[in-house]
Amino acid sequence: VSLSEIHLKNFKSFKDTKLKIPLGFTAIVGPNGSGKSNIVDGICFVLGKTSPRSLRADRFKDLITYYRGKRAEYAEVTLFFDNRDRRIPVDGDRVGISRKVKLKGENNYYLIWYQGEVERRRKIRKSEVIDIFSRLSLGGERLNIILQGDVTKIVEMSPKERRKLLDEIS
Amino acid sequence: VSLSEIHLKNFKSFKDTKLKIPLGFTAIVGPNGSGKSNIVDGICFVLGKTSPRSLRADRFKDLITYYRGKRAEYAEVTLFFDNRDRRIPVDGDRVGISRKVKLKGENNYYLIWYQGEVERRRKIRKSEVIDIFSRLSLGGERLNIILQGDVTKIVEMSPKERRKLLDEIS
Amino acid sequence: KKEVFMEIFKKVSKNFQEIYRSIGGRGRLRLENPEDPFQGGLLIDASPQNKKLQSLDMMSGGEKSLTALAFLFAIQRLTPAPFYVLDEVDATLDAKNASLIGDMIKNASRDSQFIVISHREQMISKADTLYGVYMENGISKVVGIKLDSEEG
Amino acid sequence: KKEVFMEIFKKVSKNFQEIYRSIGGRGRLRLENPEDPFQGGLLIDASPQNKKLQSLDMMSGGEKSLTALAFLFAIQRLTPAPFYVLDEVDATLDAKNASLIGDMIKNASRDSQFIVISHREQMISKADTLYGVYMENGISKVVGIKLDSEEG
Ligand SMILES: Nc1ncnc2c1ncn2[C@@H]1O[C@H](COP(=O)(O)OP(=O)(O)OP(=O)(O)O)[C@@H](O)[C@H]1O
Ligand SMILES: Nc1ncnc2c1ncn2[C@@H]1O[C@H](COP(=O)(O)OP(=O)(O)OP(=O)(O)O)[C@@H](O)[C@H]1O
Ligand SMILES: [Mg+2]
Ligand SMILES: [Mg+2]
Repeated sequence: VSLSEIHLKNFKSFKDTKLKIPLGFTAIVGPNGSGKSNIVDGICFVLGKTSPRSLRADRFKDLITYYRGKRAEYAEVTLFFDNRDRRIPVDGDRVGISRKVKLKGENNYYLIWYQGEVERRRKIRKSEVIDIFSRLSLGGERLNIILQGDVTKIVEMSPKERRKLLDEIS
Repeated sequence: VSLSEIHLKNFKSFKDTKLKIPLGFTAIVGPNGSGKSNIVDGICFVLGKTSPRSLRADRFKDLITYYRGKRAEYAEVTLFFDNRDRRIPVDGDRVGISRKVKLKGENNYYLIWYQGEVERRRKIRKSEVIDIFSRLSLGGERLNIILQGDVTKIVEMSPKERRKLLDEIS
Repeated sequence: KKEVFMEIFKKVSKNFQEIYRSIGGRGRLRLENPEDPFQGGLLIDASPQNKKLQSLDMMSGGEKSLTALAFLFAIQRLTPAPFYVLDEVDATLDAKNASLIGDMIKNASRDSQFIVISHREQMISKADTLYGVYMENGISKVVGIKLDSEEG
Repeated sequence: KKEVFMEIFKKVSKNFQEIYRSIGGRGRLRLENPEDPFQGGLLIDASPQNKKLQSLDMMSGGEKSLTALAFLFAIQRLTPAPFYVLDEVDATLDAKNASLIGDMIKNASRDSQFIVISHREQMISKADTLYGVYMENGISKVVGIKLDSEEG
């Protein structure tokens, strides 16, 4: 399984952006404040981060794009995976996992797959999402996402917390 | 008054280094771990930092150079000032303020001045040092030293703490 | 006491607005309690690159560093300390902003000495004097790389 | 359970030693309680640039980042996750180490996708694909700067 695309809709400073992620080494550059770390927040959002603070927002509603004095209705981020190896237990080559938060407060996850050209989606529980990601060694306390300014946290965490990183792999 | 020289003797990774500081903009470069931030710790040490932790050491004795399995007897850092404008209340063009910590635990400050070519020094109390520096708007909670990784602290401190920075100037 | 404080506050605010404009945005300082400043704190409102005015929390890493440095220079312009030591304050800045802050330090270094540690070319190239630190068998040594003309 | 853990620990330790040697130093992982690993934690002993083995606290900013990244790659080599996201992990590195970490990411990107945000030339130049983010009237946009050959 590999990540193939990130869709950000009304998420922070992104109104409607699709980012193809090829295999290998992808670099993202840009001026200060242009929105690079917001992409990382989007990925963490789908992976199940529970607190808005960990997404650099006071409340979930702050994640929804604020533009020209108005906030959009909802924010949605989708991670599309190349699932040809079927490591995600869904019968489809292209599978998406998305999270949507509405201004009114709803906060749901969706599974997206394709039958031919037709996109299908169904709401799934957060526990199912966490389970799918943990089989892929994604999310949780794993080291696969290092936030800006956080790189030395691995060295600064307690020996017990560090050992737990190895427990996750066992 | 201006800073004219920094002397580091057995201070962290510096055995015996004299650094001339001219007027204007001085940059210090070098590989990771070569000792650049240790110079900053040396300056903070003389300016009166009370906790070893704020000098990136567990105890004061960790500030003393450890080399080939042996720790030196003492560490000493001296800041020399060009005092031609006599803003430091001492009759001398070149005045030094130094701090020395011994392996056995003594921790003293010294005032250094010159009569002709002869160097004179006398022990002074910490409160006298703090007083000299605060007349020069140095030390204390002022912003004139930004430690590595600390630049955003000004933005992250509480509004009250920020106001206190202006109190210091009044 | 209050008059002296308000005088300082007005001057630093004016400096902050000017400096913030030169880094491309709008910034201002506000008192929580203008009637009795000692009862409240000092607020920073800033909108980098002319975005809407936002809370400091929502800023990016680089925007926070810029805002912090603008505040530092606003105070330095009013009451310059003899010297400033800045240890890798440009670590989160993009190339343009690292160069901009380098220029600001160069300007400010007319009134105060600046000792700046940096790995960034945009900063180092603006210095009058350049020292290199290296380690040999666990001991740090310093060598002058570029010394100002008077140093010889 | 303990056997599985010890198997993993041995392999990650070996990786960590190898990786640390390639960044110029000696590093090793140790268990606080080897008899019953779940009662204790995991210690990192490391001496960058062949200085004496020192506690992590005494390291410089750059040395801490290098040690942390060596640990991350040691785990990635054993059980590569599908993708990794690294946001300015090279901010405190000097030019040589930024380039070294760029090479490591390039190597590791054979087994996992790496999405890396950086302002440093030594890192960016090693990427297969390069995206630029910019802001227009407060809204972020993305443009492809360098796309890998297959992308066309
Ligand atoms: N809900 C929102 N609506 C609109 N804009 C937002 C929202 N939330 C955050 N932003 C904007 O996103 C910007 C921060 O972006 P981000 O942190 O991604 O920058 P960056 O590219 O990582 O910069 P740096 O290089 O300094 O780290 C802020 O300036 C803020 O204005
Ligand atoms: N008492 C001591 N005796 C000998 N060496 C010491 C002592 N205390 C600290 N050191 C050494 O100083 C080094 C750290 O130096 P410093 O933090 O100044 O590096 P730096 O040049 O700022 O690096 P960076 O660019 O990564 O920030 C450590 O590697 C440590 O070995
Ligand atoms: Mg960022
Ligand atoms: Mg340093």
